[in-house]
Amino acid sequence: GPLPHDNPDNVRLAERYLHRFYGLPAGLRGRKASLDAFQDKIKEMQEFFKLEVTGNLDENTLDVMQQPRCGVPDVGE
Amino acid sequence: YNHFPRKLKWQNTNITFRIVNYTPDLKKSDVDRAIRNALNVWADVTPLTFKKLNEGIADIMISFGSKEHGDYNPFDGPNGLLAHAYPPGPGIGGDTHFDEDEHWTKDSSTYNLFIVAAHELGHALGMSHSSDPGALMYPVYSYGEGFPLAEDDIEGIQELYGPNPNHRKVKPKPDAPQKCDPMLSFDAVTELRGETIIFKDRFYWRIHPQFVEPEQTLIKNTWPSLPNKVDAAYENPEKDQVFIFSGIRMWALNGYTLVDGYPKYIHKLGLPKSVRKIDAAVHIRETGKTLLFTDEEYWSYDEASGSMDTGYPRSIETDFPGMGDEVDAAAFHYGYLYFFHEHVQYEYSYNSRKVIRVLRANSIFNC
Repeated sequence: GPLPHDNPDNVRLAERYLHRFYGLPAGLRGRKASLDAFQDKIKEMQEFFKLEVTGNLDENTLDVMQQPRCGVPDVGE
Repeated sequence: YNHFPRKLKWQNTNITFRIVNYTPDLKKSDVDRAIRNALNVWADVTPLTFKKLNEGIADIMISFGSKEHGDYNPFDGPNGLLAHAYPPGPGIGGDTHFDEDEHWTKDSSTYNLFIVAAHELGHALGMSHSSDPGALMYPVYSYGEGFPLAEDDIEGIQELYGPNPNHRKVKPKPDAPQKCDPMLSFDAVTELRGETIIFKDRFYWRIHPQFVEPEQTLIKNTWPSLPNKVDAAYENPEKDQVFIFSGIRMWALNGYTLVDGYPKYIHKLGLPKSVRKIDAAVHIRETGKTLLFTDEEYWSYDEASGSMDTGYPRSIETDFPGMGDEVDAAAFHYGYLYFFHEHVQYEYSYNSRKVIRVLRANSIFNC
Protein backbone atom coordinates (compact mmCIF):
# COMPACT_ATOMS: atom_id res chain seq x y z
CA GLY A 1 0.00 0.00 0.00
CA PRO A 2 0.95 3.68 -0.12
CA LEU A 3 3.55 4.74 2.45
CA PRO A 4 1.86 6.43 5.42
CA HIS A 5 3.47 9.79 4.90
CA ASP A 6 2.21 9.97 1.32
CA ASN A 7 -1.41 9.84 2.36
CA PRO A 8 -2.72 13.44 2.33
CA ASP A 9 -5.18 12.63 5.11
CA ASN A 10 -2.33 11.53 7.32
CA VAL A 11 -0.39 14.66 6.51
CA ARG A 12 -3.38 16.81 7.40
CA LEU A 13 -3.87 14.89 10.65
CA ALA A 14 -0.18 15.33 11.48
CA GLU A 15 -0.30 19.04 10.70
CA ARG A 16 -3.32 19.57 12.95
CA TYR A 17 -1.69 17.44 15.70
CA LEU A 18 1.65 19.28 15.54
CA HIS A 19 -0.07 22.66 15.33
CA ARG A 20 -2.16 21.95 18.41
CA PHE A 21 0.40 20.17 20.60
CA TYR A 22 3.82 21.25 19.35
CA GLY A 23 3.26 24.79 18.18
CA LEU A 24 3.74 24.12 14.46
CA PRO A 25 3.07 27.49 12.86
CA ALA A 26 -0.15 27.47 10.86
CA GLY A 27 0.35 27.98 7.14
CA LEU A 28 0.58 26.12 3.91
CA ARG A 29 3.16 23.33 3.41
CA GLY A 30 5.05 23.35 0.22
CA ARG A 31 7.51 26.09 0.98
CA LYS A 32 10.86 24.62 2.02
CA ALA A 33 10.94 26.49 5.30
CA SER A 34 7.60 25.11 6.40
CA LEU A 35 8.59 21.62 5.30
CA ASP A 36 11.62 21.86 7.56
CA ALA A 37 9.45 23.18 10.38
CA PHE A 38 7.07 20.27 9.79
CA GLN A 39 9.87 17.73 10.07
CA ASP A 40 11.40 19.47 13.08
CA LYS A 41 8.08 19.30 14.88
CA ILE A 42 7.67 15.62 13.98
CA LYS A 43 11.10 15.03 15.52
CA GLU A 44 10.09 16.96 18.64
CA MET A 45 6.98 14.83 19.00
CA GLN A 46 8.88 11.60 18.34
CA GLU A 47 11.42 12.59 20.99
CA PHE A 48 8.71 13.30 23.54
CA PHE A 49 7.01 9.93 22.95
CA LYS A 50 10.39 8.13 22.83
CA LEU A 51 9.71 6.99 19.28
CA GLU A 52 12.49 6.67 16.73
CA VAL A 53 13.43 10.24 15.84
CA THR A 54 13.33 10.28 12.05
CA GLY A 55 11.31 13.36 11.16
CA ASN A 56 9.27 11.02 8.99
CA LEU A 57 5.59 10.36 9.33
CA ASP A 58 6.02 6.63 9.91
CA GLU A 59 3.43 4.17 11.13
CA ASN A 60 4.40 4.29 14.81
CA THR A 61 4.25 8.08 14.80
CA LEU A 62 0.84 8.14 13.14
CA ASP A 63 -0.29 5.46 15.59
CA VAL A 64 0.41 7.76 18.54
CA MET A 65 -1.19 10.75 16.80
CA GLN A 66 -4.42 8.83 16.50
CA GLN A 67 -4.72 7.86 20.15
CA PRO A 68 -7.29 9.62 22.35
CA ARG A 69 -5.54 12.15 24.54
CA CYS A 70 -5.55 15.34 26.57
CA GLY A 71 -5.88 18.63 24.70
CA VAL A 72 -3.10 20.46 26.55
CA PRO A 73 0.01 21.04 24.40
CA ASP A 74 2.99 18.78 25.16
CA VAL A 75 5.55 21.56 24.88
CA GLY A 76 5.93 25.30 25.03
CA GLU A 77 3.74 28.05 26.34
CA TYR B 1 7.60 15.01 34.70
CA ASN B 2 7.38 18.58 33.42
CA HIS B 3 5.97 21.83 34.74
CA PHE B 4 4.63 24.78 32.81
CA PRO B 5 7.08 27.54 31.91
CA ARG B 6 7.82 29.79 34.90
CA LYS B 7 6.61 26.88 37.08
CA LEU B 8 3.11 28.29 37.36
CA LYS B 9 1.47 27.22 40.63
CA TRP B 10 -1.18 28.36 43.10
CA GLN B 11 0.27 30.73 45.70
CA ASN B 12 -1.81 29.30 48.55
CA THR B 13 -2.73 25.71 49.26
CA ASN B 14 -6.45 26.20 49.91
CA ILE B 15 -7.94 25.83 46.45
CA THR B 16 -11.61 26.27 45.57
CA PHE B 17 -13.41 24.42 42.78
CA ARG B 18 -16.91 24.50 41.28
CA ILE B 19 -18.63 22.05 38.95
CA VAL B 20 -20.50 24.41 36.65
CA ASN B 21 -22.49 21.81 34.70
CA TYR B 22 -22.84 18.03 34.42
CA THR B 23 -22.65 15.36 31.74
CA PRO B 24 -25.86 13.40 31.17
CA ASP B 25 -23.72 10.24 30.84
CA LEU B 26 -23.48 9.83 34.62
CA LYS B 27 -25.57 10.57 37.68
CA LYS B 28 -24.76 13.95 39.25
CA SER B 29 -23.49 12.15 42.35
CA ASP B 30 -21.15 10.02 40.21
CA VAL B 31 -19.65 13.15 38.64
CA ASP B 32 -19.27 14.77 42.08
CA ARG B 33 -17.52 11.63 43.38
CA ALA B 34 -15.24 11.31 40.36
CA ILE B 35 -14.11 14.95 40.65
CA ARG B 36 -13.70 14.75 44.43
CA ASN B 37 -11.68 11.52 44.17
CA ALA B 38 -9.56 13.07 41.42
CA LEU B 39 -8.76 16.04 43.65
CA ASN B 40 -8.02 13.73 46.59
CA VAL B 41 -5.36 11.97 44.52
CA TRP B 42 -3.32 15.19 44.51
CA ALA B 43 -4.33 16.17 48.06
CA ASP B 44 -2.98 12.83 49.32
CA VAL B 45 0.56 13.76 48.35
CA THR B 46 0.63 17.54 48.88
CA PRO B 47 -0.52 20.13 51.46
CA LEU B 48 -3.28 21.18 49.03
CA THR B 49 -6.91 21.27 50.19
CA PHE B 50 -9.95 21.63 47.91
CA LYS B 51 -13.15 23.38 48.89
CA LYS B 52 -16.26 23.01 46.74
CA LEU B 53 -18.26 26.12 45.81
CA ASN B 54 -21.79 25.81 44.48
CA GLU B 55 -21.91 29.32 43.04
CA GLY B 56 -19.68 32.20 42.10
CA ILE B 57 -16.10 32.09 40.83
CA ALA B 58 -13.82 29.33 42.08
CA ASP B 59 -10.11 28.86 41.34
CA ILE B 60 -10.91 25.76 39.30
CA MET B 61 -14.12 26.01 37.27
CA ILE B 62 -15.07 22.56 35.91
CA SER B 63 -17.47 22.19 32.99
CA PHE B 64 -18.55 19.95 30.12
CA GLY B 65 -18.84 21.37 26.62
CA SER B 66 -18.56 20.28 23.01
CA LYS B 67 -16.70 21.74 19.97
CA GLU B 68 -16.27 25.51 20.54
CA HIS B 69 -17.29 25.98 24.17
CA GLY B 70 -16.22 29.50 24.92
CA ASP B 71 -12.42 29.48 25.19
CA TYR B 72 -11.53 29.45 21.47
CA ASN B 73 -9.89 26.08 22.09
CA PRO B 74 -12.52 23.82 20.52
CA PHE B 75 -13.02 20.13 21.10
CA ASP B 76 -13.35 17.75 18.18
CA GLY B 77 -16.32 15.44 18.66
CA PRO B 78 -15.96 11.82 19.86
CA ASN B 79 -12.43 10.48 20.64
CA GLY B 80 -9.38 12.51 19.75
CA LEU B 81 -9.33 15.34 22.29
CA LEU B 82 -10.96 14.25 25.55
CA ALA B 83 -10.48 17.26 27.81
CA HIS B 84 -8.10 20.10 28.60
CA ALA B 85 -7.24 22.39 31.49
CA TYR B 86 -5.39 25.62 32.07
CA PRO B 87 -2.36 26.17 34.33
CA PRO B 88 -2.81 27.94 37.69
CA GLY B 89 -3.68 31.62 37.43
CA PRO B 90 -6.46 34.19 37.53
CA GLY B 91 -9.49 34.03 35.22
CA ILE B 92 -9.39 30.95 33.06
CA GLY B 93 -6.32 29.74 34.96
CA GLY B 94 -7.05 26.35 36.54
CA ASP B 95 -10.28 25.90 34.62
CA THR B 96 -10.91 22.34 33.46
CA HIS B 97 -13.11 21.39 30.50
CA PHE B 98 -14.35 17.96 29.43
CA ASP B 99 -15.50 17.15 25.89
CA GLU B 100 -19.21 16.39 26.19
CA ASP B 101 -19.06 14.47 22.90
CA GLU B 102 -17.18 11.70 24.70
CA HIS B 103 -18.97 8.97 26.60
CA TRP B 104 -18.02 9.44 30.27
CA THR B 105 -18.06 6.39 32.50
CA LYS B 106 -17.11 5.23 35.98
CA ASP B 107 -15.69 1.87 34.91
CA SER B 108 -13.04 0.64 32.51
CA SER B 109 -15.07 1.41 29.39
CA THR B 110 -14.15 4.65 27.68
CA TYR B 111 -13.70 7.20 29.02
CA ASN B 112 -13.33 6.94 32.74
CA LEU B 113 -14.12 10.38 34.15
CA PHE B 114 -12.07 9.91 37.32
CA ILE B 115 -8.89 9.05 35.39
CA VAL B 116 -9.27 11.93 32.91
CA ALA B 117 -10.20 14.36 35.70
CA ALA B 118 -7.17 13.35 37.79
CA HIS B 119 -4.95 14.03 34.76
CA GLU B 120 -6.58 17.39 33.89
CA LEU B 121 -6.54 18.56 37.51
CA GLY B 122 -2.82 17.84 37.45
CA HIS B 123 -2.60 20.56 34.79
CA ALA B 124 -4.86 22.83 36.84
CA LEU B 125 -2.34 22.51 39.68
CA GLY B 126 0.73 23.20 37.55
CA MET B 127 1.81 19.89 36.01
CA SER B 128 2.56 19.73 32.30
CA HIS B 129 2.77 16.48 30.30
CA SER B 130 5.20 13.74 31.23
CA SER B 131 6.91 11.51 28.68
CA ASP B 132 6.81 8.54 31.08
CA PRO B 133 4.18 6.21 29.60
CA GLY B 134 3.29 4.98 33.09
CA ALA B 135 2.70 8.44 34.54
CA LEU B 136 -0.79 9.87 35.04
CA MET B 137 0.46 13.05 33.29
CA TYR B 138 1.32 11.13 30.12
CA PRO B 139 -0.80 12.77 27.39
CA VAL B 140 -2.42 9.61 25.99
CA TYR B 141 -5.47 8.11 27.73
CA SER B 142 -5.07 4.79 29.44
CA TYR B 143 -7.24 3.14 32.03
CA GLY B 144 -5.58 1.63 35.07
CA GLU B 145 -6.84 0.40 38.40
CA GLY B 146 -5.54 1.43 41.79
CA PHE B 147 -3.91 4.68 42.83
CA PRO B 148 -3.38 6.57 39.55
CA LEU B 149 -0.21 8.53 40.42
CA ALA B 150 3.21 7.19 39.48
CA GLU B 151 6.36 8.16 41.34
CA ASP B 152 7.11 10.53 38.48
CA ASP B 153 3.85 12.46 39.09
CA ILE B 154 4.45 12.66 42.85
CA GLU B 155 7.98 13.99 42.42
CA GLY B 156 6.63 16.63 40.04
CA ILE B 157 3.78 17.90 42.16
CA GLN B 158 5.86 17.86 45.35
CA GLU B 159 8.48 19.98 43.63
CA LEU B 160 5.75 22.65 43.39
CA TYR B 161 3.96 22.28 46.72
CA GLY B 162 5.98 19.97 48.94
CA PRO B 163 4.72 16.71 50.49
CA ASN B 164 1.53 16.17 52.46
CA PRO B 165 2.43 17.11 56.05
CA ASN B 166 0.23 14.25 57.27
CA HIS B 167 2.21 11.66 55.26
CA ARG B 168 -0.87 9.82 53.99
CA LYS B 169 0.23 6.32 52.95
CA VAL B 170 -0.09 6.01 49.18
CA LYS B 171 1.10 3.24 46.83
CA PRO B 172 2.32 5.02 43.68
CA LYS B 173 2.86 3.04 40.49
CA PRO B 174 6.55 2.42 39.78
CA ASP B 175 7.95 4.48 36.92
CA ALA B 176 8.52 2.97 33.51
CA PRO B 177 11.72 0.83 33.35
CA GLN B 178 14.54 2.44 31.39
CA LYS B 179 15.72 0.34 28.45
CA CYS B 180 19.39 1.23 28.91
CA ASP B 181 19.53 0.58 32.64
CA PRO B 182 22.56 -1.77 32.88
CA MET B 183 20.80 -3.79 35.57
CA LEU B 184 17.61 -4.22 33.56
CA SER B 185 16.12 -7.71 33.63
CA PHE B 186 13.11 -8.97 31.65
CA ASP B 187 9.89 -10.74 32.67
CA ALA B 188 9.25 -12.38 29.28
CA VAL B 189 10.33 -12.27 25.63
CA THR B 190 8.41 -13.48 22.60
CA GLU B 191 8.07 -12.98 18.85
CA LEU B 192 4.84 -11.64 17.45
CA ARG B 193 4.57 -11.76 13.69
CA GLY B 194 8.13 -10.77 13.10
CA GLU B 195 8.35 -8.25 15.93
CA THR B 196 10.02 -8.95 19.26
CA ILE B 197 7.90 -8.21 22.33
CA ILE B 198 9.69 -7.81 25.67
CA PHE B 199 7.64 -7.62 28.87
CA LYS B 200 8.84 -5.78 31.96
CA ASP B 201 6.57 -4.74 34.90
CA ARG B 202 3.41 -3.05 33.57
CA PHE B 203 5.03 -2.34 30.23
CA TYR B 204 6.28 -4.00 27.08
CA TRP B 205 8.73 -2.96 24.43
CA ARG B 206 8.00 -3.68 20.81
CA ILE B 207 11.01 -4.04 18.53
CA HIS B 208 10.19 -3.82 14.84
CA PRO B 209 12.96 -5.09 12.54
CA GLN B 210 12.76 -1.87 10.55
CA PHE B 211 12.83 0.52 13.51
CA VAL B 212 15.92 0.96 15.65
CA GLU B 213 14.06 2.53 18.59
CA PRO B 214 11.89 0.12 20.57
CA GLU B 215 8.46 1.45 21.46
CA GLN B 216 7.42 1.19 25.12
CA THR B 217 3.73 0.85 25.93
CA LEU B 218 1.56 -0.14 28.89
CA ILE B 219 0.45 -3.79 28.56
CA LYS B 220 -3.12 -2.81 29.41
CA ASN B 221 -3.11 -0.14 26.72
CA THR B 222 -2.88 -2.88 24.09
CA TRP B 223 -4.42 -5.84 25.92
CA PRO B 224 -6.76 -4.43 28.59
CA SER B 225 -7.74 -7.89 29.85
CA LEU B 226 -4.16 -9.06 30.41
CA PRO B 227 -2.71 -8.68 33.92
CA ASN B 228 -0.21 -5.95 34.75
CA LYS B 229 2.61 -8.47 34.96
CA VAL B 230 3.61 -11.26 32.58
CA ASP B 231 5.75 -14.22 33.69
CA ALA B 232 6.41 -15.87 30.32
CA ALA B 233 5.37 -15.76 26.67
CA TYR B 234 5.99 -17.62 23.43
CA GLU B 235 4.77 -17.61 19.86
CA ASN B 236 3.53 -20.68 18.02
CA PRO B 237 3.93 -19.49 14.41
CA GLU B 238 2.05 -22.49 13.01
CA LYS B 239 -1.06 -21.40 14.88
CA ASP B 240 -0.20 -17.68 14.51
CA GLN B 241 -0.80 -17.41 18.25
CA VAL B 242 1.17 -15.94 21.16
CA PHE B 243 0.67 -17.49 24.57
CA ILE B 244 1.00 -15.29 27.65
CA PHE B 245 1.49 -16.70 31.17
CA SER B 246 0.86 -14.97 34.46
CA GLY B 247 0.57 -17.01 37.65
CA ILE B 248 -1.50 -20.13 37.02
CA ARG B 249 -3.34 -18.57 34.09
CA MET B 250 -2.55 -18.37 30.39
CA TRP B 251 -3.96 -16.34 27.52
CA ALA B 252 -3.75 -16.83 23.76
CA LEU B 253 -3.40 -13.83 21.45
CA ASN B 254 -4.02 -13.83 17.75
CA GLY B 255 -1.97 -10.78 16.84
CA TYR B 256 -3.34 -8.12 19.14
CA THR B 257 -6.70 -9.86 19.59
CA LEU B 258 -7.46 -12.12 22.56
CA VAL B 259 -8.51 -15.65 21.53
CA ASP B 260 -11.91 -16.70 22.89
CA GLY B 261 -11.98 -19.27 25.67
CA TYR B 262 -8.98 -17.79 27.48
CA PRO B 263 -7.68 -17.36 30.14
CA LYS B 264 -7.17 -21.04 30.94
CA TYR B 265 -5.25 -22.72 33.72
CA ILE B 266 -1.66 -23.64 32.86
CA HIS B 267 -2.34 -27.13 34.24
CA LYS B 268 -4.40 -27.83 31.11
CA LEU B 269 -1.03 -28.14 29.39
CA GLY B 270 -0.31 -31.13 31.59
CA LEU B 271 1.67 -29.36 34.30
CA PRO B 272 1.13 -30.68 37.84
CA LYS B 273 -0.97 -28.59 40.23
CA SER B 274 2.18 -27.96 42.26
CA VAL B 275 3.42 -25.65 39.49
CA ARG B 276 2.07 -22.15 40.31
CA LYS B 277 4.07 -20.06 37.84
CA ILE B 278 6.00 -20.43 34.60
CA ASP B 279 9.25 -18.45 34.58
CA ALA B 280 9.96 -18.66 30.85
CA ALA B 281 8.61 -20.30 27.70
CA VAL B 282 10.13 -20.75 24.27
CA HIS B 283 8.90 -22.50 21.13
CA ILE B 284 11.45 -24.29 18.97
CA ARG B 285 10.03 -24.36 15.49
CA GLU B 286 12.35 -27.08 14.21
CA THR B 287 11.18 -29.61 16.78
CA GLY B 288 7.63 -28.34 17.29
CA LYS B 289 8.30 -28.39 21.02
CA THR B 290 7.66 -25.63 23.55
CA LEU B 291 9.96 -25.58 26.56
CA LEU B 292 8.41 -24.34 29.81
CA PHE B 293 10.78 -23.36 32.59
CA THR B 294 9.77 -23.38 36.25
CA ASP B 295 12.38 -22.81 39.00
CA GLU B 296 15.31 -25.17 38.32
CA GLU B 297 13.43 -27.50 35.97
CA TYR B 298 11.82 -27.41 32.55
CA TRP B 299 9.09 -29.27 30.67
CA SER B 300 8.65 -30.08 27.00
CA TYR B 301 5.21 -29.62 25.47
CA ASP B 302 4.48 -31.12 22.06
CA GLU B 303 2.34 -28.62 20.17
CA ALA B 304 1.18 -31.08 17.53
CA SER B 305 -0.24 -33.60 19.98
CA GLY B 306 -1.13 -30.95 22.56
CA SER B 307 0.45 -32.96 25.33
CA MET B 308 3.45 -32.88 27.60
CA ASP B 309 6.36 -35.13 26.62
CA THR B 310 7.20 -37.96 28.99
CA GLY B 311 10.36 -37.94 31.07
CA TYR B 312 9.90 -34.36 32.29
CA PRO B 313 10.55 -32.27 34.26
CA ARG B 314 14.31 -32.31 33.67
CA SER B 315 17.04 -30.23 35.25
CA ILE B 316 17.87 -26.97 33.47
CA GLU B 317 21.45 -27.12 34.68
CA THR B 318 21.93 -30.67 33.39
CA ASP B 319 20.45 -30.14 29.94
CA PHE B 320 21.66 -26.60 29.37
CA PRO B 321 25.16 -26.59 30.86
CA GLY B 322 27.04 -23.37 31.25
CA MET B 323 24.25 -21.13 32.46
CA GLY B 324 22.57 -20.62 35.81
CA ASP B 325 19.77 -22.86 37.02
CA GLU B 326 17.00 -20.27 36.72
CA VAL B 327 15.55 -18.44 33.74
CA ASP B 328 13.49 -15.21 33.61
CA ALA B 329 12.75 -15.32 29.89
CA ALA B 330 13.74 -17.29 26.80
CA ALA B 331 13.69 -16.76 23.03
CA PHE B 332 14.81 -18.80 20.01
CA HIS B 333 16.38 -17.30 16.88
CA TYR B 334 18.06 -19.12 13.96
CA GLY B 335 19.14 -22.17 15.96
CA TYR B 336 20.17 -20.22 19.07
CA LEU B 337 18.33 -20.16 22.38
CA TYR B 338 18.59 -16.92 24.34
CA PHE B 339 18.14 -17.39 28.07
CA PHE B 340 17.62 -14.21 30.08
CA HIS B 341 18.38 -14.19 33.79
CA GLU B 342 18.64 -10.99 35.80
CA HIS B 343 20.71 -8.48 33.79
CA VAL B 344 22.44 -11.17 31.67
CA GLN B 345 21.50 -13.19 28.60
CA TYR B 346 23.14 -16.39 27.43
CA GLU B 347 23.31 -17.20 23.75
CA TYR B 348 23.04 -20.96 23.71
CA SER B 349 23.66 -23.13 20.65
CA TYR B 350 20.82 -25.62 20.60
CA ASN B 351 22.71 -27.95 18.29
CA SER B 352 26.12 -27.98 19.94
CA ARG B 353 24.52 -27.78 23.43
CA LYS B 354 26.78 -25.08 24.83
CA VAL B 355 26.82 -21.38 25.72
CA ILE B 356 28.32 -19.41 22.88
CA ARG B 357 28.17 -15.89 24.29
CA VAL B 358 27.16 -14.04 27.43
CA LEU B 359 25.62 -10.63 26.83
CA ARG B 360 23.85 -7.95 28.82
CA ALA B 361 20.13 -8.65 28.82
CA ASN B 362 19.32 -5.31 27.20
CA SER B 363 21.96 -5.54 24.48
CA ILE B 364 18.93 -6.20 22.26
CA PHE B 365 18.18 -2.47 22.64
CA ASN B 366 21.50 -1.39 21.11
CA CYS B 367 22.21 0.76 24.18
